[in-house]
Amino acid sequence: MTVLALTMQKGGVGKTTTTLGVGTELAQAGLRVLLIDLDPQSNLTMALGINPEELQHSVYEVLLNPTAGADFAIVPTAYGPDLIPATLELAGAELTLAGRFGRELLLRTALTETRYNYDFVLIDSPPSLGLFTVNAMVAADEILVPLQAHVFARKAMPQLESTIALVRQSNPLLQIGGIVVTMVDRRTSVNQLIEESIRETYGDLVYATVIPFNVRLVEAPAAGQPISRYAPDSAGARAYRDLTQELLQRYGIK
Amino acid sequence: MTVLALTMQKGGVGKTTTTLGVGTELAQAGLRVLLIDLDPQSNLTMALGINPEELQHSVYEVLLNPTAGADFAIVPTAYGPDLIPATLELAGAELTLAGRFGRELLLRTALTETRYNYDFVLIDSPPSLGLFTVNAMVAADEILVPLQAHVFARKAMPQLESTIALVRQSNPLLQIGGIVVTMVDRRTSVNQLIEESIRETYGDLVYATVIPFNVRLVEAPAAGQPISRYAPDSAGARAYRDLTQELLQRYGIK
Ligand SMILES: Nc1ncnc2c1ncn2[C@@H]1O[C@H](COP(=O)(O)OP(=O)(O)OP(=O)(O)O)[C@@H](O)[C@H]1O
Ligand SMILES: Nc1ncnc2c1ncn2[C@@H]1O[C@H](COP(=O)(O)OP(=O)(O)OP(=O)(O)O)[C@@H](O)[C@H]1O
Ligand SMILES: [Mg+2]
Ligand SMILES: [Mg+2]
Repeated sequence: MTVLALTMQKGGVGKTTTTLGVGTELAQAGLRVLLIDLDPQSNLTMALGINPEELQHSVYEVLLNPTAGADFAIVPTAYGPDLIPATLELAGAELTLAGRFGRELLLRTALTETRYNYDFVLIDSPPSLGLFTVNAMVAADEILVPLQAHVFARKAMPQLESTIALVRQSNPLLQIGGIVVTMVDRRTSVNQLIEESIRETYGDLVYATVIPFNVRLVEAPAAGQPISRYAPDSAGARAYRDLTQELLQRYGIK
Repeated sequence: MTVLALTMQKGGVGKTTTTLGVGTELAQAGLRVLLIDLDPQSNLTMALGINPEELQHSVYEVLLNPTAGADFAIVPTAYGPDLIPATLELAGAELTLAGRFGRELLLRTALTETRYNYDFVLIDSPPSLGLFTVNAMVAADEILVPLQAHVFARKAMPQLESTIALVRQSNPLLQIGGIVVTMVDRRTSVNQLIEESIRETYGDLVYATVIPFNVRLVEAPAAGQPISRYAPDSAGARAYRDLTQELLQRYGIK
């Protein structure tokens, strides 16, 4: 069983879209998958067609009382994975939880039992290196980094790596498991140049599969459906299928 | 003199690009402009061709000791506006500053004198509603919201509005001064639909000028130049010129 944290503090690089794309493809492949929405924006929850305002429980309560475990907050989705959703309550929680003892360990503690019910757990992080992202990193086995082929995202890697180094105090084996280049428009030469720079620096960590800019991926969240259901023949859906196949090979599955 | 906070918790919507685009156009129009980089990613600082690692002072020190004012941390840029830059130190500061008395008022206090040396102060916020963004909102007269015409960004507006309502406890006159629709690709029907929805809900608050998706705006940060210098004849540069003209009309200047 593997816990992956989708983290990159640069905003809008495809963290949520990749958590959803890979998560649903893993479930379609027959694996037991849990997705966790750790972003107060609740984008992952919305993208699965779930209205955060109608939920009984959420990840906020899981963090608030980690020794009670996480099972009570799990909801099934219509697309295969289970979900621990986020609601608005999460928005003010970072400062509230900041004063707690062991504040970086809350999520990992809550997942102690829950994680063994799944083959994969994917955690969608907010665009920051604050308490929620650190909780995701402490709970994770590896980090999957979605990286837009833009300058600001490329320049964000060193800061991400130094945060990972700090988190190793609580999670010694944590490392970057893979980097996925996202939103690539083949017509844009700057995308090519930046993709090359990423491959040069990070070598085999970078997945061969690249996620193209595909308008269906902009539309799918409006329908509350993952790309594999909204537009299964689209370039976006194909790319996430290919990426998931590659990921399964890396983790020695199938 | 007007202080504008560029805030939107959804990541990657064009906050930094708009702070820079409008800031440099205001300076070109002969106005005295101060930009403040309040994002630990230091993207605004980098986009102005400044290396955060070479700086003596930064916004972190301004927040740490607000009664010393902000002038000491101001650096000139090659493009007109002055800048209070961000450095890596800012990354850990949110949790450190969270315990301070009056933690939401730090930036406003620091700008008490400094603000009167400028016609416009623009503050670039990180993609969150945490302490830095709240500091920007408390210090601001109005909020300028860059809004990508995507579902997740559109759905982020209510949460932003409720945060503004909370901040009014410290800044009673705070309101949204304007909304700018960004990264619009005329070929993408979902962009049109979402832009229409934004205009329907927010009416005159939404600027007539729309910022198109323009690859020059992806390239410019790599050159460390604002769009008005990197590609003055591009659609991106034209759009920020038009937007700034519209903004000046709203504020009754020229
Ligand atoms: N490959 C793609 N092609 C086109 N649009 C995409 C693609 N991937 C994501 N998007 C769209 O771009 C926007 C940003 O993606 P997403 O929200 O997944 O990024 P994020 O990193 O989770 O953002 P945040 O930092 O705010 O959490 C979304 O509106 C999404 O629909
Ligand atoms: N109109 C545009 N056309 C094309 N690319 C754009 C446009 N505006 C911004 N960009 C690019 O898109 C990315 C996101 O923009 P930017 O970094 O300004 O957003 P942001 O809201 O400041 O992001 P963050 O939430 O991480 O602070 C950047 O790489 C930028 O170069
Ligand atoms: Mg997201
Ligand atoms: Mg920014």
